[in-house]
Amino acid sequence: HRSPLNDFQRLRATELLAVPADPPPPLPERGSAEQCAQRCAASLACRAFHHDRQSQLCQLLPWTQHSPRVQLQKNIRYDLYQKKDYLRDCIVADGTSYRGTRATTEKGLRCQHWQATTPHDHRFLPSPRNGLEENYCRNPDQDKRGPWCYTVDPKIRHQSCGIKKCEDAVCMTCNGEDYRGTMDHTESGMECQRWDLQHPHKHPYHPDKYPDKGLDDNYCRNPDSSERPWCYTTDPGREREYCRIRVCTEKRPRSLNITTGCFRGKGEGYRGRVNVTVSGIPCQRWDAQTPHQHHFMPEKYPCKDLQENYCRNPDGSEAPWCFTAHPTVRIAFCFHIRRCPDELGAQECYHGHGERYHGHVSKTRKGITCQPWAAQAPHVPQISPVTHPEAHLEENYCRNPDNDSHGPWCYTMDPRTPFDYCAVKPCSSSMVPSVLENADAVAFERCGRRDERLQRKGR
Amino acid sequence: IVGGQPGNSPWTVSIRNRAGVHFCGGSLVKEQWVISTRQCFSSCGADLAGYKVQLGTLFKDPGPGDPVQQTIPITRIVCGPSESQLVMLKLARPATLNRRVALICLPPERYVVPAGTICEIAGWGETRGTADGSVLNVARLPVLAHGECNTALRGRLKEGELCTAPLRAGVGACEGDYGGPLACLTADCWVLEGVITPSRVCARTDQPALFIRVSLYVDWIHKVMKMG
Repeated sequence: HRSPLNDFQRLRATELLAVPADPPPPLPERGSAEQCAQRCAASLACRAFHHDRQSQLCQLLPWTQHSPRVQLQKNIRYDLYQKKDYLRDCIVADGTSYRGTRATTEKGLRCQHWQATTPHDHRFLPSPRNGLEENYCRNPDQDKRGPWCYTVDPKIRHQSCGIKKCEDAVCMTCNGEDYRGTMDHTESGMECQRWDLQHPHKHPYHPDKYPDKGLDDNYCRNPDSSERPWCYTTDPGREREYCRIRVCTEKRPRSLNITTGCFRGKGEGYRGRVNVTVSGIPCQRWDAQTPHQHHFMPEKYPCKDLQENYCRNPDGSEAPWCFTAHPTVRIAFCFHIRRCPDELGAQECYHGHGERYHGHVSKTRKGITCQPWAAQAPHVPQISPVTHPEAHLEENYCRNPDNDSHGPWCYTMDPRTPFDYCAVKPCSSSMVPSVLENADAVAFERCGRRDERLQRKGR
Repeated sequence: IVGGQPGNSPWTVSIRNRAGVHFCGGSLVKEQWVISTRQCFSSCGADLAGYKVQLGTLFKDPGPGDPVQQTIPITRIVCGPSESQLVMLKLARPATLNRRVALICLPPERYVVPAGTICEIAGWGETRGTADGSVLNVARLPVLAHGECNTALRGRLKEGELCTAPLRAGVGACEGDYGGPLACLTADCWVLEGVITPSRVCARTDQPALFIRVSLYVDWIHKVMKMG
């Protein structure tokens, strides 16, 4: 049930460019990514492949990003798959499969080329099958201490390279939600299922849906705030299992932006004392299992501050939340805690709607740089110095050429934010006339109508 | 909704997180645009990959065979003017309008809903045991004059807020309803006059309920839709 893609590491929208002097790779062939992986795995020369998702073509490559005279380049057409053995800087088991480029021993001695027989004569000469390449550390004799090499020091024949095991190479803090290492086996030794595949286990953690969770290839991760990193397994009889990852002793946990009177983002750093839901139900203590049973026990989540019955966000939910003391209401968000202000402090002010603001502020309230009014990118402006010559649309300064009632604004340099209001505030002496006016006769066209029979039927 | 009844509100949408769990409401103002409240979202630049809106169903968690349900990914969030606490969500594709999915009208700019106008709130939020929480509930609330509300709140009412009159029976929005509509019937059409915003207590008796006054931000809403 394992996918042949398990042996590969994927880089999305990436192409591997080799210098023209190299022999050209074979012509592309039709196939799914899994079929390409099968072909590449079966070929001794193949180390990576490009997969064109649209045309379902793959091109096998005899090099990886670590090969000389090769460079990575963004290309939305291709996904690049490279054999893990050539990319890892840690070892699995005794490291026999290690094909990395480490070329110094644990004591810092330079390795002798495998094809050389001086200063040390030996029998491990390179062949297409044994992976003995350049002077890279290898383990051709299944040495228990892992990859090694002959050294260039005539007095020291060989030495271990001291390459760490993958489970020890990258450590984790707290519950390992930020673990981004390359461990791809569970604690019982089962191989992990790739996050981008739905077999043998169907699951909701598709990498596209969780771009911030690092769901790369089939590496152990903790996208759901479990106790430790885990993965779905390639065994159909075992859905998921924890991985054994070393806990950091040297690294301090990433410091959260701690707040008490309000919360930022999703409120993972909220450490205030609100302990009641908006509907007035007290929160259940985190160390209690009644009325609701749960796995967020304070001792298992040392970095989440699950004190008393305070609203907290230990699992990356939308906002701080708690289990409630009401048996029929399991969880409630604490949206009644206000959000901390997240806008830039304004240095300048404007009168009225700011239609006569001619200042030099050129950043939005979120700190994004304004697009010059005369520019055509990243946004094609509908208002420009040409269309509004009287509006003083100079440089990228905030202006209000359309008399927007919410103040000066600008097009922004962020491709995802066409326009936004600026970091300027209304002057305190400025009086804007009351907006509350009497209702005029109004009419609507194609909205606000519903089938009232459904309403009656619903009731 | 506390004190409501199961009902039909074809412009009310359920906003679902990556796990598919409902967490806030919203209103469909254009085939590809939903209005909700800032409090429901982590930031104005939040990556909402995996977040979706669900439309066209009365059930909070409809079965896979629900024939009229539409689920559409959210592609972008745009935050409103700072004091508005509004957000607009752009959908990955236009919603299909039908008997169960409809657009709600936007009020004219700076329009003031006359006191006494009957409006509706709708949502899949907490009912506090007053109704079936697995279906969309709707409750009716009359609009309170701005001056009267300001007096009741000892002058703390902002122009960008809209009040409904206090009721003896506890009727109002609650957790899970935030971002949803206060829809008022004007000229035979339902108009999005207010947006439900988090408050400290649900459905407090004898106290006016506060909503974001949408008519103040209609120019911004049109500008966002125009600029795409």
